[in-house]
Amino acid sequence: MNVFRLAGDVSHLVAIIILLLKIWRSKSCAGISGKSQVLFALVFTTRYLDLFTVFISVYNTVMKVVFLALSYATVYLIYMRFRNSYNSENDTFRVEFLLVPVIGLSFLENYAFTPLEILWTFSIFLEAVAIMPQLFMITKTGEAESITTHYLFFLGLYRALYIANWVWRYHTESFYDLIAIVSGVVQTIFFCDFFYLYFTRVLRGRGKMTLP
Amino acid sequence: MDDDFGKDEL
Repeated sequence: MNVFRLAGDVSHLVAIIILLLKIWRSKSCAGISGKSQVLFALVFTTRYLDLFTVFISVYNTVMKVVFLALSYATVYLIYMRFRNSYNSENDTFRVEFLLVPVIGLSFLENYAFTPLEILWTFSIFLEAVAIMPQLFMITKTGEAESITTHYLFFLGLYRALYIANWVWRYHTESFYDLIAIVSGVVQTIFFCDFFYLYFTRVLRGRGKMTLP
Repeated sequence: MDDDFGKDEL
């Protein structure tokens, strides 16, 4: 554990809580891609199966359970509790275009051809692209509420901090995990365009982020 | 992959 890793995990947690509280308080999930949230729940589910096989640390176990619980709570709020506010007509990204290549890649490129390892690899690859339905939705509607952009900012910050964590670990422990690093860099690149808009538009005090 | 090889990350 290093400061980048801890800050990354905290950013991830903050992002998820921001989204959950936004939906809960406004009683609306307008502008939120339910598809992205289902994909994230799937990411956590397939990655954290090792909760049943190995114990790493109290921190590790608690964070995994919290991420799982919060992601399922978010999906519940979007598709059950506040489904009337869900903009399904704008959430039209074809998820199968992500799932098919990701499933294929996780069978081809993994550390061991075992069910748990393949599912872990699947979760890493899927996380890299899971935000695409949300970004697609923003592109389609041309705008995002500022609170949604804060969510995306912390989610992107989490990925950027994990890269710093890997650089740190490579230098201090000679540790590197190529699958995670490549996927993590790809995932972070998806956020670059968003980061630019976030800093140039949202932080200038406008209520919404509108695309040109 | 060993359990001590990266699985401590979330």
